Amino acid sequence: MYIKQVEITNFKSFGGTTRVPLLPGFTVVSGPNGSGKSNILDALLFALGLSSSKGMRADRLPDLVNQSQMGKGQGKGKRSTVEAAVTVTFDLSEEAALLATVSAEAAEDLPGLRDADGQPLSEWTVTRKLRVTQQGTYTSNYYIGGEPCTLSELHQSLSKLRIYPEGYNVVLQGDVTSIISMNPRERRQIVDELA
Amino acid sequence: MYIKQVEITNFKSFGGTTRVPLLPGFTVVSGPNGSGKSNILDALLFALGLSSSKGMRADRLPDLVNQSQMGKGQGKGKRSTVEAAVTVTFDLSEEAALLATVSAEAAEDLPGLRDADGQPLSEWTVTRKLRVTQQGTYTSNYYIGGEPCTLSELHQSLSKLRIYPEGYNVVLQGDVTSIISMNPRERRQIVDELA
Amino acid sequence: RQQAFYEAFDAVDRNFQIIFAELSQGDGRLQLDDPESPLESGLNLVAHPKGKPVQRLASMSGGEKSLTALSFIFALQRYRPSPFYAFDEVDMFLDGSNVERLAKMVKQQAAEAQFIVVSLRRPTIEASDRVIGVTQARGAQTQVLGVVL
Amino acid sequence: RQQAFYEAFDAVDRNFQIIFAELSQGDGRLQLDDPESPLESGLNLVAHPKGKPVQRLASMSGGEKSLTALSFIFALQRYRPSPFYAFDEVDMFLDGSNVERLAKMVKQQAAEAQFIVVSLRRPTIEASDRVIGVTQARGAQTQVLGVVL
Ligand SMILES: Nc1ncnc2c1ncn2[C@@H]1O[C@H](COP(=O)(O)OP(=O)(O)OP(=O)(O)O)[C@@H](O)[C@H]1O
Ligand SMILES: Nc1ncnc2c1ncn2[C@@H]1O[C@H](COP(=O)(O)OP(=O)(O)OP(=O)(O)O)[C@@H](O)[C@H]1O
Ligand SMILES: [Mg+2]
Ligand SMILES: [Mg+2]
Repeated sequence: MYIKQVEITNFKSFGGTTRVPLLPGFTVVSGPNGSGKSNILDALLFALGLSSSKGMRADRLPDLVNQSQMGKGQGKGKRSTVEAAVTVTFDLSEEAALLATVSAEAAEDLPGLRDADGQPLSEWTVTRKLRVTQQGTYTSNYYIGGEPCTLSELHQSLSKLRIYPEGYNVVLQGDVTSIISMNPRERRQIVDELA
Repeated sequence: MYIKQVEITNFKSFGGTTRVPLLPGFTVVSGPNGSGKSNILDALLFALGLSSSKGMRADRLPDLVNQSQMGKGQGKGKRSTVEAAVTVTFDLSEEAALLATVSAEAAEDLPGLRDADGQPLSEWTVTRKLRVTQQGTYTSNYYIGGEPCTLSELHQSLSKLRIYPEGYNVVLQGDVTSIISMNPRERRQIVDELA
Repeated sequence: RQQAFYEAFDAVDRNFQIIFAELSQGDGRLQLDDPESPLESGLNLVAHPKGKPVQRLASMSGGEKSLTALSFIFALQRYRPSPFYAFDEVDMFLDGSNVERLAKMVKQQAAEAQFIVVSLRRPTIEASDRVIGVTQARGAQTQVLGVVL
Repeated sequence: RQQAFYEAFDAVDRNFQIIFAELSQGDGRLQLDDPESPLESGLNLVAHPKGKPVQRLASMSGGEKSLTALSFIFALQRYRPSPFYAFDEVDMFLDGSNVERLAKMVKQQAAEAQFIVVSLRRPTIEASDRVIGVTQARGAQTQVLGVVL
């Protein structure tokens, strides 16, 4: 299993829709300071519900919508809400081959992993949409395979894929320094959470 | 004026006596992690009295003595105190040429800048010695041109050379990050101190 | 609960020792301040980089600290493996040869899991399977450029 | 006292604008939260990197923040010039072309004052007049190797 694509729409420094194709193995993302490298990781954390707005370097969730979009909302009666969305597509072709040998009832599948006829799909998508009104109020919704779901349902499914919110599999810019400066008790609590 | 040499004895990772020759212009110090690059800057801060032990990454002043020296003190009645010392030599040949045209009384010289006959020297040295006894008590003394002086006398002389403790002319590893994370009032206080 | 903690602690400690030795050619281990009551105790990273006496995190150099902290993060990850990992400029404090050792370790692990690594350092870029270029286009929007390696 | 503060603030602000423009090709300035009572107010670094809207430090990227903080440090130094400067790995957050711009600025300033710069980055090493190599010899002692450029 691996992440096949991250599709980013109006999120932080991404205006319009951008597709970031990914492959298994070792991929480096490089580019000048301020070009948007960390924002790609923030998009991943946003869609999978693995971080708070503070972890994505924003004071409030609405700050995550691309700035140039915010301006558009104030136009002459134009659309009054603006929307940011991120879709993460996982490639599960390896798992699907395994699942094909087991009937749907026997396997404790992930939601959205089988099509209408019960055949395993080889892709699994998670989407999060953030809509902000002109007054600044907002709604944020999660979807698995196009179907709405709650954050805790999403976390349950992700933990079946061995993706855990406290798993330290995403190390953000500055996390190494914070491990160094945290006190010994906080460091022990990290192991505690994993236990 | 520039720093011509830093002589380091039993200070941090420097065992024995090491001379670091320096020239005017742009010098880079490079080498592997943990090899002792930052310790050279700490030696400079130590000798000129520009930083506390915390600024030199040590809990107490005696931690600045080279570890392998500390062991020697416990030997069979061997010398019971160990000593760390740093001497900074400034080249003042430009200033000396200027001073030669002025008599000693008229000029408000730096201490240690003229020889016995009143002729300007082209070098000025500052030394600091730290002696630690076996019980862990310590003494720390400053010298200008070999003559003992107090820290405030040293600071007075340094400010004539335009070297100020709060001047930000030494930017340590991590200072850039701390400017970023300090609050706006603390940042304003930096300008206050300069005023 | 104490049982579960010790099981996790021992596994993470074993991982830490292996990983620290691979990344820095020294020895390191995790140490509890008060092993009698682990759920109250503090956890220290104790390491002895190649050829040096044992040190706690506080007296190490910037690069040594970051290599130790990185080994701890990787030790936690090995305890609960995940299908993908994302790192954001974790190599910035390291000198050339430490960056190479880190990149080599990531390359080995990439046979089992997906690694997405943001980096500005040459040895990391050279060790990767492919590079995604990112740049700031007109009007400060991020543009992603695919790069084939 | 307020008079002296304003004199220092205006000079540092002017320096900051010049230096930030040179290092990052954008515009930046210092801003007091409460200009009426400067001795109580906070000081913000406001910058607008090339082609972007104006931002405060908090919403910038890691590299943009460090370039802004560096410009502030240099602006303070220009207000009270000194015969020597020492920098310890101030270029670690910067991408290749920002490191080059910083190294160029240091090289220009080095005509008037002595600069001792600890760095692991290639553009800084290449722009310098000479390099002092430092290594860990037997028994963890630091050894200094002179290098002629
Ligand atoms: N009193 C001491 N006696 C012996 N060694 C010491 C003493 N104090 C510090 N050290 C050692 O000096 C080393 C750190 O040196 P320093 O911080 O100068 O490294 P550096 O070259 O700046 O590395 P980096 O590139 O990682 O910043 C550490 O390994 C530390 O253990
Ligand atoms: N809501 C938003 N709308 C538009 N731009 C935004 C928004 N939020 C953040 N940005 C911009 O995104 C840029 C930061 O991008 P990011 O942190 O991803 O950079 P980076 O490539 O990681 O750089 P570095 O190498 O310095 O870490 C900043 O310039 C910031 O102003
Ligand atoms: Mg970044
Ligand atoms: Mg250092």
